Amino acid sequence: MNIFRILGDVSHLLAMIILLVKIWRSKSCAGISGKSQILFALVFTTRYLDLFTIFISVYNTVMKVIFLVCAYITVYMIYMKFHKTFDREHDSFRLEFLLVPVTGLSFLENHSFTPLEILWTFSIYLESVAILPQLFMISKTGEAETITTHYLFFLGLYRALYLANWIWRYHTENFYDQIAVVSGVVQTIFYCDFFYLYVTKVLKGKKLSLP
Amino acid sequence: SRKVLKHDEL
Repeated sequence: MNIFRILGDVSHLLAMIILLVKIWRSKSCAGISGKSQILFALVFTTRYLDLFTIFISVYNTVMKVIFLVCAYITVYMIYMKFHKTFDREHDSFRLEFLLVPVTGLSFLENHSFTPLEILWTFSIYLESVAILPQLFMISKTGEAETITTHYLFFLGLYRALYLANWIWRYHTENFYDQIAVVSGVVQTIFYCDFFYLYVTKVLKGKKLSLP
Repeated sequence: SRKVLKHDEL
């Protein structure tokens, strides 16, 4: 466990909490892509099946459970509790465009051809593209609430910190998981454009709106 | 024997 890994996990958790607090306080999930949140719930579900098969550490187990609970509460808020505020019209990304290639790729390129390992691989590939419906929604409406941009910032920061973690682990432990690293790089690239807008607009007190 | 993979990251 290194500092990048811890900070990455904290950013990830913070992102999920920011989103939940935003929805809870405003009693609204306007501007949030329910599809992205369903994908994240699917990501955690398929990745953390090893909760039942292997014990890594108390930290690992507790964090996995918290992530799963947060993801499902978020989906519940969007599709059940505050469904009237959900902007279904603009959440129009076609999920099959992500799910079909991701499923295919997880069967083709994995560490071992076993059900649990294929599901883990599926979750890694899916996570790298899960934010696209959200980014698509923002590009469609042309704007995002400031708190939504904070959520995206911490989600992107988590990915960037994981890259630093892998560089660290490569040098100190000779650890290198090609599937995770390649997907992580792809995922981080998706946030670059957003990071630019976040720094140039949101941090200067302006609302994020696209020209 | 089958390789058991341990993924220790979240």
